[in-house]
Amino acid sequence: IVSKGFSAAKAKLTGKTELTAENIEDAVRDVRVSLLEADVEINVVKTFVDRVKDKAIGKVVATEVDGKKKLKASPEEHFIAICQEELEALLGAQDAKEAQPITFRRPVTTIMMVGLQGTGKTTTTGKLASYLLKDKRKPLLVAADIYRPAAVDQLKVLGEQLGVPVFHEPGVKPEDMCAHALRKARDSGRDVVIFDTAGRLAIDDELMHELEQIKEKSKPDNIFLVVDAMSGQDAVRTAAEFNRRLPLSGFIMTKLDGDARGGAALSIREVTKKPIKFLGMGETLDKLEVFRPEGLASRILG
Amino acid sequence: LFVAKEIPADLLQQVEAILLTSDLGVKTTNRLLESVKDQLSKKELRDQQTLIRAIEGEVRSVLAQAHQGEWHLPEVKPAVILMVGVNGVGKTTTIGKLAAKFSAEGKKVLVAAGDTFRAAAADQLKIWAERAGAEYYAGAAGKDPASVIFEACEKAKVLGVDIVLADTAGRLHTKTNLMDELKKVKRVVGKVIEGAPHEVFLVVDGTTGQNAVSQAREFHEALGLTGIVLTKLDGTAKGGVIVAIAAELNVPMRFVGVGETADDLRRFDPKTFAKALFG
Ligand SMILES: Nc1nc2c(ncn2[C@@H]2O[C@H](COP(=O)(O)OP(=O)(O)OP(=O)(O)O)[C@@H](O)[C@H]2O)c(=O)[nH]1
Ligand SMILES: Nc1nc2c(ncn2[C@@H]2O[C@H](COP(=O)(O)OP(=O)(O)OP(=O)(O)O)[C@@H](O)[C@H]2O)c(=O)[nH]1
Ligand SMILES: [Mg+2]
Ligand SMILES: [Mg+2]
Repeated sequence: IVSKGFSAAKAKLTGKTELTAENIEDAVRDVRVSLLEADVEINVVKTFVDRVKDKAIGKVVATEVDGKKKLKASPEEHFIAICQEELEALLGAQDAKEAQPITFRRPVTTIMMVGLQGTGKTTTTGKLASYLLKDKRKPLLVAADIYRPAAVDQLKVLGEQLGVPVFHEPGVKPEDMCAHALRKARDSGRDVVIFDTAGRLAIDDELMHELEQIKEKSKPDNIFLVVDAMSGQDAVRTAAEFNRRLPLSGFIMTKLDGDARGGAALSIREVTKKPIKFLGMGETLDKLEVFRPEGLASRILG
Repeated sequence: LFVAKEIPADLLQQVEAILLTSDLGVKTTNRLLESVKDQLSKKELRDQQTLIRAIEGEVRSVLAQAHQGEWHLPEVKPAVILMVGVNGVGKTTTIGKLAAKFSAEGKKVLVAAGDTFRAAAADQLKIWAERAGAEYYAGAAGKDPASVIFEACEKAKVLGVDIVLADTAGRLHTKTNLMDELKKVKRVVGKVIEGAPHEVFLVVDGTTGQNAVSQAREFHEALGLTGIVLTKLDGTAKGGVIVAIAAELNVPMRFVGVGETADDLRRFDPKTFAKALFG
């Protein structure tokens, strides 16, 4: 990194330019607008852009053709490239160290799926089961959504499609059902248990308490918040509250097979500091990918 | 963002924050500020209360214009309402609520299980039909949705029902083959019942950000929407993206979902909605 004191004039002579607040001003505004249009939360946009701007100003970059192969890139383009790098780093930083998105434990690993209504928890439970089967594991699914019409049937159908057992006890509270399921897993040689819970609002105190009860009784090794890629500004508030109450191991963003930009991922990551674990890329059970930051970063930046 | 020299910087920032965090989006936020700037005097633009009330009024008028007044069930029998939208937004649950509402008004309702794809979709709808005391029609799993809805409409005529509520599978608007499937459903119902579908309602999740505009645009272009239902407004999201939808497409907002039970449905009211944005 060349010192910030590198003069602009000297830089020009060597085919280089120092990035200044002035020559990247348009790019900064464009990035702000683009991130807002991508549904990144407004305070996160401000923090992120200010931080990248501070990093960028004073950098000396190549902006002139060096006669052979270097393309002429404007200060604006350099700033955008720095944004992409920073965005990737923010989205995926610590996860590179974690080789495995799921924390496993012997003899039984537990995964708890939580989130707002309709985000894709039940479908993703099926997808995780499919992923675990490929990893030579023996999942057991728990239909702990006792409210939604045919929620238990829905999970049972997915279990049948995969040849994976689904545990459900009619008339039993979710926290007890999940605890019984762990016992059942141990007794029947299943090594991963996934709790599918009902969708709920973060402001529904009674239902949030139910999640705390499940966590209390079963101590899950993984708690994943399932978030819809099309979520808007409010995603941050939901994620913060779920994280405050539980806390979360990470989150899974679904429905990325559409054209939603997915900016909520940046907001949630920035505010909770929890990692993105998986991406849902379709309606069928094979459409689950382990999270990689590059694709999502360029999608959010637009 | 919006550069208005007449509005003091901190007030502008405050107002922008309210609009943007409510998911109105950059474009709509700028448009609203632009229009009130023309309506208000220099002095008024510096007063927080006046500025906010003016923007609220502008939001109300954009929504009212698209709203075109109170909605009434089409005067045909049976009236066919097709529910469409992306995955997980609340289509099936909204049909359950509408079935309950119309049944309570003394109408005979038939719900059609047009989602032949998703696990237990037909079972879910059947439970809602039972709760509402509505007739129910489903085909074999995996059957062509257009055929199922066609048969449901034939049954509706035989039974003499007043309203058919046709459920469809959730689908992302970017999937051409799935959008074509919906176009086929629309064509086919028109063959069995004159003028059907009489209503095509797009269901939009209240927590959705700017993608809702893209959803509305594509579904409108493919099918011609006659109304929008905004769900999950019992949460903390404001659903402001419908202001952008109203301004751009002029499709009326018809209902709002405020919970998961049969009673949790309200008629959309532009004034109430605009007020809640700033409340
Ligand atoms: N296109 C697409 N659809 C998805 C994806 N994940 C889930 N879905 C769909 O989203 C809809 C809702 O999925 P569910 O699994 O029922 O969601 P849920 O969170 O369990 O819903 P509740 O239990 O009611 O809160 C279904 O139509 C799924 O097929 C995805 O990655 N892409
Ligand atoms: N809080 C709240 N939840 C709602 C509302 N409307 C629907 N839901 C919930 O959202 C989830 C999804 O509802 P569905 O009716 O299955 O949505 P859908 O659009 O038919 O889903 P797919 O058919 O899978 O695309 C369920 O858990 C519903 O109970 C609402 O107004 N408020
Ligand atoms: Mg579910
Ligand atoms: Mg449905």
